[in-house]
Amino acid sequence: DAAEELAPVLLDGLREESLQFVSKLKDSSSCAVDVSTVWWEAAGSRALCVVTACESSVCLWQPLASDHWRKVYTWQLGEIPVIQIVPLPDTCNLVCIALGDLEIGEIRWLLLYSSESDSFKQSLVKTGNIKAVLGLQDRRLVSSSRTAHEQQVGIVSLSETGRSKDGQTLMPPEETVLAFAEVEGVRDALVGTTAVNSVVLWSVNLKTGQLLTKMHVGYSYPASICHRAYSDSGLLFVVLSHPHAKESESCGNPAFRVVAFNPRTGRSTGVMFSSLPPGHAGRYLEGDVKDACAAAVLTSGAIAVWDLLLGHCTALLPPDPEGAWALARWATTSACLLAGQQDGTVCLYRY
Amino acid sequence: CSESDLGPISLNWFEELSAEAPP
Repeated sequence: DAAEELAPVLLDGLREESLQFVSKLKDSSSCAVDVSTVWWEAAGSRALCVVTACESSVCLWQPLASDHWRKVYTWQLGEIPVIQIVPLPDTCNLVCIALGDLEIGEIRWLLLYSSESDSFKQSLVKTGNIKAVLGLQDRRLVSSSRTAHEQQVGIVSLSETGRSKDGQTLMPPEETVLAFAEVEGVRDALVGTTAVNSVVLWSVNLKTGQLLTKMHVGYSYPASICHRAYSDSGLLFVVLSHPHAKESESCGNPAFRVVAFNPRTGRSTGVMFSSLPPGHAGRYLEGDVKDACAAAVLTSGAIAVWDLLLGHCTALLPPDPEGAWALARWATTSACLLAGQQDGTVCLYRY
Repeated sequence: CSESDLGPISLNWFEELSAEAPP
């Protein structure tokens, strides 16, 4: 019955891809804060597990046969609420979370301490007024934080045993960095988007990360957030979301945009717009990008999915009768969408 | 995207910018 109720609505003429309901994970705890996936190895078997977070705890879910799931472990956190899960690519038995009130105040690792004793632990990575954080390849984490007088941007690494290793300082721009993305296809290149709508490019192969260039996105779409970056044919392509964009006649109501930058000149051009489905009222609230797939929760309570290369909306999950959608995340591949509701329910869809 | 819009394009932009940037 649940599958039938939550069947995605395909838009007219866009029937190449679709979302198929797979499973529902229901935790007894309240409001879902975030959801993610992590590779987890225990008792000699390695599986892609789901991690769900509410304000006071984080749960690890293990797949069973026939699309069923079992809650394996719950980390109870302290008084500071969980704000987000920070996915770490290519890691196993390690979850990173950000905690805070209005903004991130600390970052913690949650990990399996010993597979033999099946014991779990958590450790503090960083504290401060943290504005943005991203998990990088090779068990690294980049973050931006502000003190009263300056901004600090840095990378910390984690050893196999869960200890934080020496950090790396990145040259900060004047304005606050609000999001990061690794540049696919260019080792040691990292981009960030700032509070005044610039894209900052770093090289992180030295002890001090060089700030290579800063390029302006343009004033039409303020407060752009970078989700993904890749290099192709001498250009830097950045996927941006626009939580504060206004509707226009030419572009509709844009949720995501692919922009091509020439890093040598700083000039840019918009390549593709992914707008809200025609006739769909509301705005972009929050979303996630994996490969060429983007998903976003809209103010209407629906989740929309786009093919970023085509600029087409390919599927729309209407608000569930029991509650609006609150979270949309891709699993480690774009083949699976994790959709969270405000009451803590998480639904898995095959895409 | 054309060079007239974006200026001269270099396939080695990352190496070139890294060499030019202050350490």
